[in-house]
Amino acid sequence: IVSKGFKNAKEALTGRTELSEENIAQAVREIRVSLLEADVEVGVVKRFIDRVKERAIGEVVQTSLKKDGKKIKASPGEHFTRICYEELENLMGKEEPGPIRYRKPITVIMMVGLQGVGKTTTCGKLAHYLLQKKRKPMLVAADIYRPAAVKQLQILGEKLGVSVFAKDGLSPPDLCKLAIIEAKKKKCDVVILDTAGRLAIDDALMTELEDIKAGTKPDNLFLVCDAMAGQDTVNTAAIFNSRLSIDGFIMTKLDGDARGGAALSIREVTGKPIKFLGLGEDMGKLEAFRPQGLASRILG
Amino acid sequence: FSRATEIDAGVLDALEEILLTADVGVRLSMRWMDDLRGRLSRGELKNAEDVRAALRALVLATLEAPQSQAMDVEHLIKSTFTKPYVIMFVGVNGVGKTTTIGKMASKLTKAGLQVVVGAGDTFRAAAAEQLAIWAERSGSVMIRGEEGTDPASVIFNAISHARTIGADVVLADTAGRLHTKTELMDEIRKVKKAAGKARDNAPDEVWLVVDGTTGQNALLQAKEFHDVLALSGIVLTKLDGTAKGGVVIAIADALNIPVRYVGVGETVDDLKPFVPKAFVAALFE
Ligand SMILES: Nc1nc2c(ncn2[C@@H]2O[C@H](COP(=O)(O)OP(=O)(O)OP(=O)(O)O)[C@@H](O)[C@H]2O)c(=O)[nH]1
Ligand SMILES: Nc1nc2c(ncn2[C@@H]2O[C@H](COP(=O)(O)OP(=O)(O)OP(=O)(O)O)[C@@H](O)[C@H]2O)c(=O)[nH]1
Ligand SMILES: [Mg+2]
Ligand SMILES: [Mg+2]
Repeated sequence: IVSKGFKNAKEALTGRTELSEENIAQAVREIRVSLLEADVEVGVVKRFIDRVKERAIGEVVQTSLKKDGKKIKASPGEHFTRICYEELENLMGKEEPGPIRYRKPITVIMMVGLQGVGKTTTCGKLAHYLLQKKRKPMLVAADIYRPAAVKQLQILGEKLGVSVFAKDGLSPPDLCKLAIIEAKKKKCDVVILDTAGRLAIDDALMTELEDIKAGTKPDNLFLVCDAMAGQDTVNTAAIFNSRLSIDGFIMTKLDGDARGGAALSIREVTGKPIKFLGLGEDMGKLEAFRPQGLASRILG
Repeated sequence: FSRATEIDAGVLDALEEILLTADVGVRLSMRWMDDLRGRLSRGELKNAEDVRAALRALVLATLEAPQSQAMDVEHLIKSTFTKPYVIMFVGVNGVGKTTTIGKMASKLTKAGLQVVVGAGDTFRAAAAEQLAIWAERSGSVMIRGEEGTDPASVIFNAISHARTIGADVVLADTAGRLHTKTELMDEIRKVKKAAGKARDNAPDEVWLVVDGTTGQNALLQAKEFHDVLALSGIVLTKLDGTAKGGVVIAIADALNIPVRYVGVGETVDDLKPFVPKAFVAALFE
């Protein structure tokens, strides 16, 4: 899994007997390029590199203090690589002991995010996941704007055998409140709210999300993000988080070759956990987040 | 004298940050910074203003180079001898292909042209229903197939129908697909071939739709789709958000493919021709 960036970093340290300021600087330059190519945000990269440098140089000082000639067991290249992986895994956070917070009598999951990231598809996948956990989910078609959005969710619901709540003429906040009443009548124990894609800078639509949240009190407010998102995603995630206080985020389209650096950036900047990973268009393609796989993909 | 070099470093760092945060990409940014650094040290650039102007010129030249091949699509359609003019829309999932076709259909209908849209996404839930709403909004004819039909035959039928009724343009929608999926790239190659069977030398254009919020993966998307289909243009969507869409600069530099249109919203009029000067101004503001 060691990509070119990492190979170059290790090469900068081959044949060295210990980590020094100069050869660390070269290795760090390679890692910086690799992380930026992976779409990790500029500020996040800078802070990451500073921490890695500090640890790597700190360990040079440590080993040189050993007067009995005992050196570090691993080669400097391997040692540096291990520092990078550890710092990255710390940044990613632990696996979520959830990933869904359940509540009686009904659990509410609210899905938000920019346009086209995969919210509607992921709603279907979550319903599938919940069915396998022996729950009775209901899908709620609260995107009343996008052409055929309601139909899209209805088709997914039909394929899964899950009921879909849809109603013309209601605002999304009212529709969602009514859906929960309906879900209780049908003895559903989880409600999944699909909302329309929107820009973080669209005040009216962000207010609509705040109204949906206020009326449904979701236990799980998930920001859905596209794995191929670039530098700006950190800014939009920060706004979604500050206005809605998200519980976590879901990364979609990881079945391609997008490195997914946005995941790292969003995690660092919001402090919120990654809950699920989307790995394809079919309903089974959803996995609860585990840090190891994503770390090596981002570092390359 | 060392004070001047201190100022230079600060200016260059700030400019590099603008490029990086705009998704221009680290390799191209570093190449340009090296170029500017060299010109500064040789005295060809004297101060911060010179450096800024030089970078803007580099970016503008990169974006304008492929533009000379591109012409106004309305003009191309109206002056073509081989009707209908066929434009195929491709790209990864969720970038805005279907919505862009809706906007384009409306623009061309308002310009007095007869438009047929082909519902080439036979896979995703409610894809045809979504396009049907846009066809209705734009006053264009939609040709679709049954769900799960082979998309190549839908596009073949759309072009054949357009020939029969003497329509001016066919806008072919296709399903979103990740460029890493071999069987899906084989499928899109077949769709292009089918267009050529329906009318000699169709399609006239293949446009890659790129989401303005995408990072470096867009360059990989462009390379792969270009290899398989020979792209004639890019549509950059969602520029009404805060992302700068700088990855199209890297695409222009690496592949010489021009951006034709920019999507700036979700309603029918939110499609504008790409203007390099305006794009560069927005990048540096
Ligand atoms: N390859 C892949 N495609 C995905 C994944 N998740 C969603 N998609 C596709 O991405 C496209 C957009 O998905 P939607 O679910 O419509 O996205 P959305 O966020 O609901 O879009 P809006 O409602 O318009 O904001 C569709 O083509 C989906 O099939 C994934 O994990 N992998
Ligand atoms: N803000 C904004 N949203 C856009 C723009 N273009 C498209 N969208 C939105 O992006 C979402 C996805 O658009 P689609 O047209 O379904 O994208 P697609 O590429 O056809 O998606 P798939 O067919 O599923 O791959 C929808 O919510 C659109 O309204 C744009 O220029 N600006
Ligand atoms: Mg949706
Ligand atoms: Mg589409």
